[in-house]
Amino acid sequence: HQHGTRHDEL
Amino acid sequence: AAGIGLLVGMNCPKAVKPRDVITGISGRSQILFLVTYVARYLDLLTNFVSVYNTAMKVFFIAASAATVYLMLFKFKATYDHNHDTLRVEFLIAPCALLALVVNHDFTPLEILWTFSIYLESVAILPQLFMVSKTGEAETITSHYLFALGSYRALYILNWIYRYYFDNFFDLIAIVAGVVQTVLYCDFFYLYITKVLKGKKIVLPA
Repeated sequence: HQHGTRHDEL
Repeated sequence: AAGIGLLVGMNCPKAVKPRDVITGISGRSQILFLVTYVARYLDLLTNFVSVYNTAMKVFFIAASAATVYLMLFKFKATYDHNHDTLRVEFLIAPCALLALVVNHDFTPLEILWTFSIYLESVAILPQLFMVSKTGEAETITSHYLFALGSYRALYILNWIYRYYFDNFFDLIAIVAGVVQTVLYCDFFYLYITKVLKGKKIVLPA
């Protein structure tokens, strides 16, 4: 799993 | 979006009874939500996700700023500040400290994003405190709070989906989102057992 800083949510 | 739209709409000058909404809403929570959205959506300038994503970010900031403006300036006289007394510095300071310590990346935008996630999870507390002090909530206030709480609760389902099918998870957002949803649980219970049965929320003395 990748985790971290993909801020594509609101 | 429905919740925040409802709040702005009902507070507008032409609404039938704007006073009912203003008196039940915590100005302190609304300021915390405005700070939350501004701190989080600074990436409007640096990170494009989709037209929908950009439109919703602009909507959240604009609607939240409009709410704060209507409450604190335009309808200042009807804002029930006597019951809105939770000290917000006790919420903001720990969130700021935690964001500096627990984050994905020690950069200004990332720290502000993290701060906004932590702050949003507790931003409803002045509102819940206000409801507990007045001992009641107008039905329209209840609908607004339910919409606001559902927004994060529904994300939990989305995160489970993304974990299994998108191989992605963000632990900071998940933990804060679960905390946020737990804080709404008591209210959700009152909403389902009272408001949906046509009664307004009145707490025992």
